[in-house]
Amino acid sequence: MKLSRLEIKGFKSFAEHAVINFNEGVTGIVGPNGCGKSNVVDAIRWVLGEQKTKALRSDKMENVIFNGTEKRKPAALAQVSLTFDNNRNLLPAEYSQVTITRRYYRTGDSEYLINDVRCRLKDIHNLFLDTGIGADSYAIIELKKVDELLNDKEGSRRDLFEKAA
Amino acid sequence: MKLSRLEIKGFKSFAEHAVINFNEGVTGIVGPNGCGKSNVVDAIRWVLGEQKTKALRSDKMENVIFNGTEKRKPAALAQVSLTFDNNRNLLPAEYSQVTITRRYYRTGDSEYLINDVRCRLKDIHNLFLDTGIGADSYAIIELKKVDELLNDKEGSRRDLFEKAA
Amino acid sequence: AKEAFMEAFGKIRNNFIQVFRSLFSAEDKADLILANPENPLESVIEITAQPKGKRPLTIDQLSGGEKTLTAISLLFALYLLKPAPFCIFDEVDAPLDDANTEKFNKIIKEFSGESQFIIVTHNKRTMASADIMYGVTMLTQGVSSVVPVDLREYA
Amino acid sequence: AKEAFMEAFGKIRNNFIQVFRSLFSAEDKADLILANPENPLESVIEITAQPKGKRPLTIDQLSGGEKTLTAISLLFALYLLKPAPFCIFDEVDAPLDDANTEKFNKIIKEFSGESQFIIVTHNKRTMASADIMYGVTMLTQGVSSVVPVDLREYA
Ligand SMILES: Nc1ncnc2c1ncn2[C@@H]1O[C@H](COP(=O)(O)OP(=O)(O)OP(=O)(O)O)[C@@H](O)[C@H]1O
Ligand SMILES: Nc1ncnc2c1ncn2[C@@H]1O[C@H](COP(=O)(O)OP(=O)(O)OP(=O)(O)O)[C@@H](O)[C@H]1O
Ligand SMILES: [Mg+2]
Ligand SMILES: [Mg+2]
Repeated sequence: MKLSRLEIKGFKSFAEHAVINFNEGVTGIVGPNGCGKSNVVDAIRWVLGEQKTKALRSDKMENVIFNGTEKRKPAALAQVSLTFDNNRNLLPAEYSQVTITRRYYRTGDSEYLINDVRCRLKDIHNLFLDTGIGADSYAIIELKKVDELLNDKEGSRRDLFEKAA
Repeated sequence: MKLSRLEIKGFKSFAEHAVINFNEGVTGIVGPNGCGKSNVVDAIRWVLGEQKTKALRSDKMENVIFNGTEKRKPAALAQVSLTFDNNRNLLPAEYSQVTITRRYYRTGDSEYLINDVRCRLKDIHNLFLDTGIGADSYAIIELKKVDELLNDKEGSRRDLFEKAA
Repeated sequence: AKEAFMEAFGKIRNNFIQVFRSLFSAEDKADLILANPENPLESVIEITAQPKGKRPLTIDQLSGGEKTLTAISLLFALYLLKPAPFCIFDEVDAPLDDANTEKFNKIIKEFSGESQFIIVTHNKRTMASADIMYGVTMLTQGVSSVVPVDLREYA
Repeated sequence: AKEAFMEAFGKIRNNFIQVFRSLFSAEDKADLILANPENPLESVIEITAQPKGKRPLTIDQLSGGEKTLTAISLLFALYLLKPAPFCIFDEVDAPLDDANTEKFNKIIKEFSGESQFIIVTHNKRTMASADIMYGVTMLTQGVSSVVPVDLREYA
């Protein structure tokens, strides 16, 4: 299961449609403070099914929708799509490429799609069962997580062991 | 009140006597991870009278004494001396130079000296009253303090305002 | 005591907005607000910051580097009210990008006529901005020692 | 379930010691210990680490950079048991000095044959070690956009 492409529109600071293509190996993401790098990481977490708004640095889910600037109106919805090459058949789908899409509307409605077919959030979670990725994976790490591991905050070490074991 | 010299021996990783001379302007402290830079900051906090072991990254005061390596025995005491030029007569002493010294013995005994004369910890605290420095000053800052300020942990913002006001 | 605090608070607030604008940009908005103005001696102190046209609802929505700069603005706002004879920063520049590191070093240089600044850092730009540098090292395993560093290699 | 956990724990522990030694040095000691071996499914998991001849009583006594490297060792220990198809690190290299940054990049390079690694960083050395780079920028105030970056300027 190889990441192929990430598309973001209306999610946090990504008011405009943005695309990142992933290759083999090491991809660096760089830029000045506040330009949106961690928002890219949040977008990946979110489309994989993260429900804890705190893990998305937000109080409520509505805060992930682009909330406007002095010169631009807020967006009506946030959308993120992540496409995988199913090259090791880790994903239980018959397709060679799998695209998951998540939308959240300011009205509070949510939509989830796998290869453009509507599904439930549960289906997205199930897609990644046992692959080591998904919400709160040991594969998505920031310094806050490093601190939690070192302080063993709320048994965070335990959690991670059980996910990997 | 200008910092003139810091002397450390037996405090944390400073098993050997170490001296830092301070000049005007900006002094950089550099070196690899784990070599002792933050220990220098801890030493300054400690000699100024810090009593909260947590602020010294220790469980108990005994942990600030050099605790030995595979090849070297632990020290029996920790000692730090900090010398000031009393150039603005901020310090209520008749001297032009003031040296404060703090010792802690593994037996649990403490000694405090001002210009080589034994005094109480209280006298050291009083020396810095209203100067903006001392334990938990807004003038000694690490990233942990930055986080506390941003999260306003336990009214840390309030505390700092009252110290400065 | 209440007036004394309110007067100090007013000055700190002005300093904060001024330093914030020098670390971010001149048109950026920021403020310090007493959550409970009737009870200033007990009130929580709120920080709002809106750099570069953004509209975060709270400072929690800012990025890592933006938050650090906002906290630094507050610390210097307090400092300007009552300058401490020396200030120590331990790796506070770690979350900052190159441009913001330069701004941080510049403001320290400005105040370094008034106070001594001791900066622990891994950042080469910050090192280049120091007047004098000490290297801490462990030549013997587990035992620290201090050596002066020749700055000409770094400037 | 208890045996399954104990078996996984044993492997993670061995991985941890191995990765720790490659990030620190070959003679350094580290361990993962079940605080309550009779009750492995509920027990707290303790970490001990003694790099370079030091004898810290707990990992809290280690320096900022040493703690980060120790946590990274644990994360890779888990990864080695069940390699995730991709790993994302957001500025995890910020507390590391040059030498440790190189080690961190080296171990990522080693595992990058197996998985994709996405590294958010401000660190020039880490950038030099990337195969491809994307720059995130805000050309319009408050609006992010992404551009590929030519790596030849950084290598
Ligand atoms: N819903 C939203 N709408 C618009 N902008 C948002 C929204 N949520 C967050 N932002 C903005 O996105 C910016 C943060 O971006 P991000 O955290 O990705 O920065 P970064 O590139 O990781 O920076 P750093 O290097 O400092 O960590 C903030 O300035 C914040 O105000
Ligand atoms: N009482 C003690 N006796 C001996 N060594 C100690 C003692 N207390 C702490 N140390 C050691 O000092 C080292 C930490 O030093 P310090 O925190 O100053 O590092 P640093 O230079 O700030 O590193 P970094 O760049 O990673 O922040 C640790 O390795 C720790 O084991
Ligand atoms: Mg970030
Ligand atoms: Mg340190």
